[in-house]
Amino acid sequence: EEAKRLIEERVKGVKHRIIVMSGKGGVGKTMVVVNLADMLCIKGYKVSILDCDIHGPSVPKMLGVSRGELLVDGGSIRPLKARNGIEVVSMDFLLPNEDTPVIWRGPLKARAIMEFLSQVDWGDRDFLLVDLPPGTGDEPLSIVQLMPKIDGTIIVTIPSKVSEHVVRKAVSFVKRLKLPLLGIVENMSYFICPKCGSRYEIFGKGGGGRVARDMGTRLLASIPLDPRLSEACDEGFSFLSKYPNSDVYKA
Amino acid sequence: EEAKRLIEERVKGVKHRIIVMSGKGGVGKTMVVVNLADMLCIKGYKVSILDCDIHGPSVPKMLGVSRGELLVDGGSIRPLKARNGIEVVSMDFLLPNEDTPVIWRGPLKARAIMEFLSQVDWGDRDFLLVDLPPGTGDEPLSIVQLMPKIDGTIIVTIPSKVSEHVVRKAVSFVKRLKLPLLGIVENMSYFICPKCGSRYEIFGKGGGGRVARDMGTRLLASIPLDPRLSEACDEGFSFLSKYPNSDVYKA
Ligand SMILES: Nc1ncnc2c1ncn2[C@@H]1O[C@H](COP(=O)(O)OP(=O)(O)O)[C@@H](O)[C@H]1O
Ligand SMILES: Nc1ncnc2c1ncn2[C@@H]1O[C@H](COP(=O)(O)OP(=O)(O)O)[C@@H](O)[C@H]1O
Ligand SMILES: [Zn+2]
Repeated sequence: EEAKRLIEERVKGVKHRIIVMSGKGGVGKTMVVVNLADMLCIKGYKVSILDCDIHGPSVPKMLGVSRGELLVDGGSIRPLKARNGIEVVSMDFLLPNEDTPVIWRGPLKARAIMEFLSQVDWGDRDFLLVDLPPGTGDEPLSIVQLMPKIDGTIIVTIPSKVSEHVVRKAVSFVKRLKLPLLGIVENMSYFICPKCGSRYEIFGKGGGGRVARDMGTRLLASIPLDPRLSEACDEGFSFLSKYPNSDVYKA
Repeated sequence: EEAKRLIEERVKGVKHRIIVMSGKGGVGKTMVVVNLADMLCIKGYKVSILDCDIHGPSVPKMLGVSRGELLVDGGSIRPLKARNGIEVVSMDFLLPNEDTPVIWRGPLKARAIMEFLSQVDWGDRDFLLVDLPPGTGDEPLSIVQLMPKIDGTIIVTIPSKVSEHVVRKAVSFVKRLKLPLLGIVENMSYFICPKCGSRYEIFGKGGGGRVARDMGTRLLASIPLDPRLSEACDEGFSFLSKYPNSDVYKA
């Protein structure tokens, strides 16, 4: 297909293409993508992010560049440059304001993803991180069918059995479509009371470990609940730069 | 259309039809639907739930009836009876096991929702609660276009600005499609350390109130983070029956 050839041309300068998905919403996929990007930049890599959450794009908000603009230059779309040189493409940049809903059915969403991949000049980058919305529908399918050579998939969950019940389906999706699976990140694993030091597993225990063990992959990290992390995401600053010695960073 | 007439016939015995949505995933929509159903049953109402999360159906898990079966009786599908007489229809009942992903694009999902509405014998009920997945795409659009007379919409969020940024879009969706909006439920509003009593706003503060104020609707409740609630959802028992005096119940 004509589009696939064009996409190959556009992404050929990207060394590693990593997909972050979950199946379940609100588990911290976007937080993981943004913090992973920060970490890779600190190590000197050039990183781009494609925000594929058409209905709820929040990568720009977490990078502090919400409501930014994509420039068009001679037939190509230029990603927006955020902190640490991270380049971003997101539906958020195409909406007139924060209240505007994207009321699209599957075919329009699939087309938007095709446009992002084929019209953007991705340039020479070490990493392209793709943030996928919840579910195993149009958005992940379009990415898997259109993106040549995917190097790895990271699946994010919280410890609860409810989340595990949905995230297992995403792992099966990855296996059926023969994508390389890097592992599972468990987020919101525990909360330590800053005052008395008690530890609470608010969302239960062990969901990430069970999925990793049963589905034959690795548990890459367990990230604690941390109000400072939520604040960093809300205010658009880098958590890792502000709190380099925290539990979250070590994960 | 033929289907709409059939649907009208099927749902005519349902007095009140309530939609619960959010736009953002993982904020507690399903938990709210299940607990609302429990509460209505305790008051003596007959309640049914339609789980419209095709990719991540978790209503049956929270009711302790995951992997149940829908019976077909003379051309109609019979909902499954769970605790308190709650009747449930969910994609979860159609999957061979918990690992099976539903890898469908928009048109197939829209068709599944049409089948749920038109093939199920909903019977005489006081309430039908519809649990919608994240986003403003195929599933909510199909429900709004196919379901005659929607009586109210409840929108669930957590306090974070990131969630607020996405949930505002869902409120605009509801307004554009002229649905009656009952209000906003803010979930995971705070956590109180059981040991020392300190209060933590892990996901920030005020997102639900800001959305309600700016979009001209009411904040219906603020529900705290409670490990016992997560456990009730994971194990499929009724939180309200086990802990009738908790903060969560009062909300
Ligand atoms: N470990 C954590 N501690 C505190 N807040 C978190 C943590 N991980 C994520 N969050 C917050 O939880 C919400 C959901 O995270 P998000 O990354 O948007 O999830 P997803 O992309 O899976 O929908 C956001 O408000 C985010 O700031
Ligand atoms: N107030 C709360 N306290 C503790 N756990 C909660 C609370 N609300 C929801 N949960 C848990 O958080 C996870 C997400 O909730 P869920 O209802 O599945 O969200 P959604 O339907 O919006 O995706 C589930 O594991 C659920 O048990
Ligand atoms: Zn404490």
